[in-house]
Amino acid sequence: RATLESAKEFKKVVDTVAQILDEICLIANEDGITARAMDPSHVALVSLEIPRLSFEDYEIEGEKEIGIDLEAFKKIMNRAKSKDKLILELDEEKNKLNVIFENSGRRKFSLALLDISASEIKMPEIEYPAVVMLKGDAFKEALKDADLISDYVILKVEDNKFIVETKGELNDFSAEFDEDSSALISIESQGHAKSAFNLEYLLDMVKGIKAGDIVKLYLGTDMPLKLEYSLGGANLTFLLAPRIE
Amino acid sequence: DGKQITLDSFFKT
Repeated sequence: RATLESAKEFKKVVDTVAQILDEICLIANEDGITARAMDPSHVALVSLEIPRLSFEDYEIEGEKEIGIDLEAFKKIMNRAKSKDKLILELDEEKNKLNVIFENSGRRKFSLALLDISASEIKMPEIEYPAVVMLKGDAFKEALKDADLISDYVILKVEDNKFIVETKGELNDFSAEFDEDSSALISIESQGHAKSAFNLEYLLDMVKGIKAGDIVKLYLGTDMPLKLEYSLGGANLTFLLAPRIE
Repeated sequence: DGKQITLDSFFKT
């Protein structure tokens, strides 16, 4: 049984993960809740971690695997109201996850569990030549700009600048973040990094980002992008395979 | 704009 203070914040986590995955197996143990899975095409990986400290209340015996249909969970979470607390309660007897919104009253959905097991995927140990921290909404806006021009985007680090660029048949777009840019928090690089990515996936991954959030990007040349940010007490990590010439 | 590859090859290394 786990209680989160803001159902509405957690809704954004579920919304974002559901953009990429159809189902997920949550592992709940005394450290908190984690989950990791690749999308069916193996282009993207999502890793979710909600430390025990993020919960207002957390009770567990042993370790539980909770298979969830994300489309159904998302629909339920969309019913969260701004002052609702969220209680997630595993009913092993009925094989359901109770999703409870608590405010002046108590509204309870019982979500049927899926018979899926947790993936054994570990994050690959990739050494990245460049790490960029920047304001999440600035990154998201640059991706939305690029989306007007093409269906892919190139993310580059060169000369202590982070560049988002794309070329369409007729029109081009680029956004540069250098040390003078208030959106750029830090940039560490050993040489250049340049990789191309599908924009639809990237836009799905940044869906939950709002003003004030900070994203951390790990980049290389023709390497997967690693993207990290925190949302509603959850740490989200994404990997996205590049497009290669 | 290139060809989309998968993550699989990065897990093998």
